[in-house]
Amino acid sequence: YNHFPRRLKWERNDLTFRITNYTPDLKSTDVDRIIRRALNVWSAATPLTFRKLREGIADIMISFGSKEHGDFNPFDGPNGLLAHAYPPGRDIGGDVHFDEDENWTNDQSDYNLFIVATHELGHALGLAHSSDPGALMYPAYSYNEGFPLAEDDIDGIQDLYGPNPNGKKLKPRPDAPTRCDPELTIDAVTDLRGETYIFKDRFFWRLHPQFPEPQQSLTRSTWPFLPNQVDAAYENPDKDTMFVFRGIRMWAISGYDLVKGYPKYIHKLGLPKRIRKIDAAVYIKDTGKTLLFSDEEYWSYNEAKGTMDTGYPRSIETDFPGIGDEVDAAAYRSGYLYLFNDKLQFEYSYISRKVVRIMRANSVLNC
Amino acid sequence: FSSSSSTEIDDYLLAEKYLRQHYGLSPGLQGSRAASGAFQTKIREMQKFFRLKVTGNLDENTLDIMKQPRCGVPDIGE
Repeated sequence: YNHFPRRLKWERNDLTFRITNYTPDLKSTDVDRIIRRALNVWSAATPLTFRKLREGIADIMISFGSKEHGDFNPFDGPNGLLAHAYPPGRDIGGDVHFDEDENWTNDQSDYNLFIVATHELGHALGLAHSSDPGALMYPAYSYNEGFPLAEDDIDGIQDLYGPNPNGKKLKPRPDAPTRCDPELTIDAVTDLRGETYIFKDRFFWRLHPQFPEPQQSLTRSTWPFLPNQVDAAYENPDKDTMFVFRGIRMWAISGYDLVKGYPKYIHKLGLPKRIRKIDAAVYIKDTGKTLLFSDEEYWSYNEAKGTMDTGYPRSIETDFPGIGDEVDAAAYRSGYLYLFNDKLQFEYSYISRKVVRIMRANSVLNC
Repeated sequence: FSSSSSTEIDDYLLAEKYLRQHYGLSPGLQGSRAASGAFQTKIREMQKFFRLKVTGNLDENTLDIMKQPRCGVPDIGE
């Protein structure tokens, strides 16, 4: 987390706020409720209290405006800049401005006002941006349900004001996974346009062959239409398309865009209805087949014909002896299949049909 | 500008606006943007903040982040 220069903060805990105008995107009662909910998040973590004023000057003045809106810090129309706020202080200090050119919502259909308001109020209380992609105070927008503060946010605000005197234990949002954690397990792995994407919880690491350091991002910052977490993913390079699985649904993605007609149900591939989840998927370039792993079985899908191969499902343990009976994620490279099970990664030779090496799962991240 | 494609020019304009807004890049022409020391210094600051590989170049990862909707408060400094 970061604070503003000179650790700007309010010198008293009983603060006032006032909503000076409303967005037409939501009922004003909804905006009142959202702002109160956002303030309650910060009260839960600190001794701060917030009293609402209906006129006059409050510490935190909240308003909606577009383009140049009176502070010589203009907004930029739809998307891009969503909102901004000023660090604690008199006059404009502590004020929060939302860009009225955005579409403000109470859900995830567009920019969620609660998420953005809680972030901006963090600034109004003295938090600057955090580099932790799992923190609420990370600069880029991402939608998430549940309590919005991560450990990083809580540490940052309590560094300024101390904890809530009622000692109420907070359940922070899980932090971003650390890549070289020896206990790391992964949800999915896929190649994509020459890079490797490793999915874990709400995040993915992007690994470029020339750069040893993978870049971690929030999945929904890059693909907002995807669910927070994914079960499996693979790329069909011939179609320049990545397929992502979560539960019984699958998404086809070209670059950053969702392919028309998706998401679809996984049963469209020819899987029986009893299958409720794909654990791992991998496209074998040399055969043109995609292997789909679910529980202790796997299927082979013929990408060219768009049909399931006959003679499946087959048992994972029988065909891939030595890796265990289930697979978390799978990748294929130069004649080797990489099958991830829990904290381990098995390098399986497709030619000699046996496991030739066992590594830690995090070795895929150059750990 | 050299005979860059219009996309590259758009990317540099987007980057320059982003760095002015969030990293205090001073306004006004930066000479040949790509080479200007100030421009590259700010790119490095931004790449460091977002834990990207610090190259000083306007690479794809860096541009991806610059295109994400975000808060208007600067990432560094006043």
